[in-house]
Amino acid sequence: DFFIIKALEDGVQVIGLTRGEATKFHHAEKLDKGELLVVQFTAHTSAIKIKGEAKVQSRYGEMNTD
Amino acid sequence: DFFIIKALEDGVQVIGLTRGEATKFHHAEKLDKGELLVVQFTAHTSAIKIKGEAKVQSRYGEMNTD
Amino acid sequence: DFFIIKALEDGVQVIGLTRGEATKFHHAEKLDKGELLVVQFTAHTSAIKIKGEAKVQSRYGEMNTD
Amino acid sequence: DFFIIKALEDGVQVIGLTRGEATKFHHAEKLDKGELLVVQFTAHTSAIKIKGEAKVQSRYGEMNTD
Amino acid sequence: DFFIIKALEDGVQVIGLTRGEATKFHHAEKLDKGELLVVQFTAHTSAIKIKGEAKVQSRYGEMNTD
Amino acid sequence: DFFIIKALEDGVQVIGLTRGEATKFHHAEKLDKGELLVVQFTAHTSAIKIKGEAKVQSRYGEMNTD
Amino acid sequence: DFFIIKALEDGVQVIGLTRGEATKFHHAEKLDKGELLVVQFTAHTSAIKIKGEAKVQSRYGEMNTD
Amino acid sequence: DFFIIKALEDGVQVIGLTRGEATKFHHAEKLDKGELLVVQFTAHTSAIKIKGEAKVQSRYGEMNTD
Amino acid sequence: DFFIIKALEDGVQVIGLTRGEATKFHHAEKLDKGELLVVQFTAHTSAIKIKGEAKVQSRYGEMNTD
Amino acid sequence: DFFIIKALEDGVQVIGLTRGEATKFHHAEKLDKGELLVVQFTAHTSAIKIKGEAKVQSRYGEMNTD
Amino acid sequence: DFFIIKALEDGVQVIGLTRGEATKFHHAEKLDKGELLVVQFTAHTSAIKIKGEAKVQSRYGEMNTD
Ligand SMILES: N[C@@H](Cc1c[nH]c2ccccc12)C(=O)O
Ligand SMILES: N[C@@H](Cc1c[nH]c2ccccc12)C(=O)O
Ligand SMILES: N[C@@H](Cc1c[nH]c2ccccc12)C(=O)O
Ligand SMILES: N[C@@H](Cc1c[nH]c2ccccc12)C(=O)O
Ligand SMILES: N[C@@H](Cc1c[nH]c2ccccc12)C(=O)O
Ligand SMILES: N[C@@H](Cc1c[nH]c2ccccc12)C(=O)O
Ligand SMILES: N[C@@H](Cc1c[nH]c2ccccc12)C(=O)O
Ligand SMILES: N[C@@H](Cc1c[nH]c2ccccc12)C(=O)O
Ligand SMILES: N[C@@H](Cc1c[nH]c2ccccc12)C(=O)O
Ligand SMILES: N[C@@H](Cc1c[nH]c2ccccc12)C(=O)O
Ligand SMILES: N[C@@H](Cc1c[nH]c2ccccc12)C(=O)O
Repeated sequence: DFFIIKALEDGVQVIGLTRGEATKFHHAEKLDKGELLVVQFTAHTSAIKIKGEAKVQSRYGEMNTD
Repeated sequence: DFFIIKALEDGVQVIGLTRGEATKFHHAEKLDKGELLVVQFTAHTSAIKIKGEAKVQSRYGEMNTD
Repeated sequence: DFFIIKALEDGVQVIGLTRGEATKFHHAEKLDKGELLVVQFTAHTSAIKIKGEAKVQSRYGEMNTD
Repeated sequence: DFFIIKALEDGVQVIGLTRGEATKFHHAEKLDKGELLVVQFTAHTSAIKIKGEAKVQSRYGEMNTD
Repeated sequence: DFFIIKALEDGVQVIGLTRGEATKFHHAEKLDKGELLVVQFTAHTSAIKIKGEAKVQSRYGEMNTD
Repeated sequence: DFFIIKALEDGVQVIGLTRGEATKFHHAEKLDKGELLVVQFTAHTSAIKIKGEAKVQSRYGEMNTD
Repeated sequence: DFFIIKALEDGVQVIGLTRGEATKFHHAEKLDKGELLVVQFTAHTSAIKIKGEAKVQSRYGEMNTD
Repeated sequence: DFFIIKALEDGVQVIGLTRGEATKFHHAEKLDKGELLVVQFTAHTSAIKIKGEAKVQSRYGEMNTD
Repeated sequence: DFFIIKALEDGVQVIGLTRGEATKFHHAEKLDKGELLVVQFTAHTSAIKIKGEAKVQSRYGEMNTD
Repeated sequence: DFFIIKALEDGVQVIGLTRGEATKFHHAEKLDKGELLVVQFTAHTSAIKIKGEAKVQSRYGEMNTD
Repeated sequence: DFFIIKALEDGVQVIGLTRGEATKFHHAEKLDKGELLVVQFTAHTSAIKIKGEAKVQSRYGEMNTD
C-alpha cells in the first residue's frame, strides 16, 4: 500500500515511525506548497504521521488534514 | 490492512496492543486536532485501541469515535 | 480479517478465545462508551466474543449487539 | 472464512466439530441473547453446528436459524 | 469453499464422502428442523451428499433439496 | 472449483473419471430425486460425467441435463 | 479452468490432446444427447477438441458447435 | 489463459509456435466447419497463429479472422 | 499477459525484442490480411513492436496501428 | 505499483528517496514540458517526491501538483 | 504491468532507465508514426521515459504526451 500526500501549505511534514518493538520517529520529509510525496509502508516504516495542511490519497479515497 | 486516524480534537490516543499470548499496551501515539496517523497491523501489533474524538478510515469505510 | 468494535455503552467486553484443541478466554479488553477497538484473528485468537452494547464492522457490513 | 453469530435468545450453542478422519464435538460456546461470537474454520474445526435462535452472517449474506 | 445447510425438517443428513481413490461415506451429521451446519471441503472430504428437506447456501447462491 | 448437482429424477449418476494418462470411470454416485451432491475436482478426478435428469450449478451459472 | 460440455445430439466427442512437445489424441469421451461432461486442463491435457453438436460453457460464456 | 477457436469454414489451422530463443511452428491442428478447439499457452507454446475463417473467444471478448 | 494481433493488411510484422541488458530483435512473425497471432511476454521477450496496419487487443481494450 | 508523471512545464523533477534506515535523494530525473516518466517502487526506492507542475496518474486516479 | 505506446509522429523515443542504485538510459527504441511498442517493467528496467508525440495505454487508462 502507498499514500500520495500533497502539501496545501509550506512546512508540511510526513513522518516515518519505526517498525518493531519501539515506535520512534526515523525521518521527517518536509514539503512546500504544491509538492507531492508518494510513500509506502516498508521494512522500516509501519506508521506514518502527517502534520500541517495536506491532502492524502489512499486506497480508501481522500482525507484532508487541517 | 491499514487504518487512517484523523484527530478531531487534541489529545487523541492511538494505542498499539501486543501480538502473542499476552495483550498489553506497547505504544500510545498522541495526536493533536487535524493531524493524521496511518497505521498497520504488524508483527508486534494485533489490536489497536482509539480514545478521544477521531475519524477512522478503513477498508470498511468510516467510523467515528465520540 | 479484522473487526472494528465501537462501544455504545461503558463496560463493553471484547474477549479473545484461544486457538487450538482447547477453547478458553485468554483476554478481555474493556471499552468505555465511544471508544474503538480494532482486532484481528491471530495465532492465539480464533474466536472473539462481544458482550454489552456495541457496533461491529466487518467485511460483511455492520452488526449490532444489544 | 469467518462467521458472525448473534444470539436472538438465551442458550444459543455454537458447536465446533473436529477436523480429520473422525467428526466429533470438541467445544460448545453458549451465548446469551444479544451476544455476538465471531468464529473461523481452523486446524481443529472444519464444521460448525448452530442450535437455538440466531442470526448468522457469512460471505454469502445472512441466514437465520429458528 | 464452505456450505451452509439449514434443515427445513427433522432428520436431514449431511454426509461426507472420502477423498482419494475410494469414495465411501465417512460421516453423516443429522440435523433437526431449523438447525444450521457449516461445512468445508477438507483433506478427508471431497464430496458432500445432502438428504432430506434443506436449504443450501454456497458461493453460487441458494439451492433447495426437496 | 466445485459443482452442485441436484437430481430431478431417481437414478441420476455423477461419475468421476480418473486424472492421469488413462481416463476411466472410478466412481458413480447414484442420486434419488431431490438429493444434492457437491463435488470437487481432486487429485484423482479431473473429469465428471452426469447422466439422467439433473440441475448443475457451477461458477458459470446453471446448466440442466435432460 | 474447466469447461462444461452438453451434448445436443448423440455421438458428441470430447477429445483430449496431449501436453508436451508432441500433440496427439489421448482420449475421446463419447456423449449421448443431454449428457454433461465437465473437464479441466491437466498435466496430460493442454488442448481439447469438440466434435458434433454441443453447447460449451466456460469463463467466457457459452459457445455452440454446429 | 486459454482460447476457444470455432472454425467457420473447413480447413482452419490453429498453429502452435515454440517457446524459447527460436520461434518455429511445432503443431498445426486442422478444424472442420463447426468444430471447436480450446487451447492454452504452455511450456512449449508461447504464441498461437490462426489461419482461415474462425471465431476466437478470449478473456478480452471475441475476435473474428476473415 | 497476452496480446491478440489481427492483420488488417498483408505484410504486418509482430517483432519480439530480447529480455535482458541488451534490447535486440529476435523474431519477426509476418501476418497476411485477416490472420491472427496471439503472443505473450516470455523469458525471452519483454517488448513487442508492431508494424503495418493491425488491430491489437489487450487487457486495456483495443488499439489500432495505422 | 507504478506512477505516470507528465510534465506540464519544463524543469519538473521526479526524485527517488532511498529505501532502508536512511532516507536520502538517490536520483532526480528532469522532465521537459509534455514528456512522460513511468516509475515504480523498487528495492532502492520507497518514496518519490515530485516538484514543479505535473500531472500524476496512479491506482487512485489523478493528482496534480501546482 | 505493461504499457502500449503508439507513436503519433515520427521519431518518438521509448527509453528504458536502469533498475538498481544507478539510474541511467540503457536503451532508446525509436518509433515511426503509427507504430506500436508494448513494454514491461523488467529486471533491467524500472523506469520508462517517453519523448515526442505519443499515446500511452496503461492500467490507469490513456495519457498523451505532447
Ligand atoms: N527510508 C524509508 C523511506 C520511507 C518510506 N515510507 C516513508 C514514510 C515516511 C517517511 C519515510 C519513508 C523507508 O524505506 O522506510
Ligand atoms: N512499532 C510499531 C508501530 C505501530 C504499527 N501499528 C501501530 C498501531 C498503534 C501503535 C503503534 C503502531 C509496530 O511496528 O508495530
Ligand atoms: N494478544 C492478542 C491480541 C488480540 C488480537 N485479537 C484479539 C481479540 C480479542 C482479544 C485479544 C486479541 C493476540 O495476538 O491474539
Ligand atoms: N479452539 C478452537 C476455537 C474455535 C474456532 N472456531 C470455532 C467454532 C466453534 C467452536 C470453537 C471454535 C479452534 O481453534 O478451532
Ligand atoms: N472431520 C471432517 C468434518 C467435515 C468437514 N466437512 C464435512 C462434510 C460432511 C461431513 C463431515 C465433514 C473432515 O475434516 O473432513
Ligand atoms: N474419492 C473421490 C471423490 C470425488 C470427488 N469428486 C468426485 C466426482 C465424481 C465422483 C467422485 C468424486 C476423489 O477424491 O476424487
Ligand atoms: N485423464 C485425463 C482426463 C481429462 C481431463 N480433461 C480432459 C479433456 C478431454 C479428455 C480427457 C480429459 C487427464 O487427467 O488429463
Ligand atoms: N502439445 C501442445 C498442445 C498445445 C497447447 N496449446 C497449443 C496451441 C496450438 C497448437 C498446439 C497446442 C503443448 O502442450 O503446448
Ligand atoms: N519464442 C518466442 C515466441 C514469442 C512469444 N512472444 C513473442 C512476441 C513476438 C515474437 C515472438 C514471440 C518466445 O518464447 O519468447
Ligand atoms: N531488454 C529490455 C527490453 C525492455 C523492456 N522494457 C523496456 C522499456 C524501455 C526500453 C527497453 C525495454 C529489458 O528486458 O528490460
Ligand atoms: N534506479 C532506480 C530507478 C527508479 C525507479 N523508480 C524511481 C523513482 C524516482 C527516481 C528513480 C527511480 C531504481 O531502480 O530504484
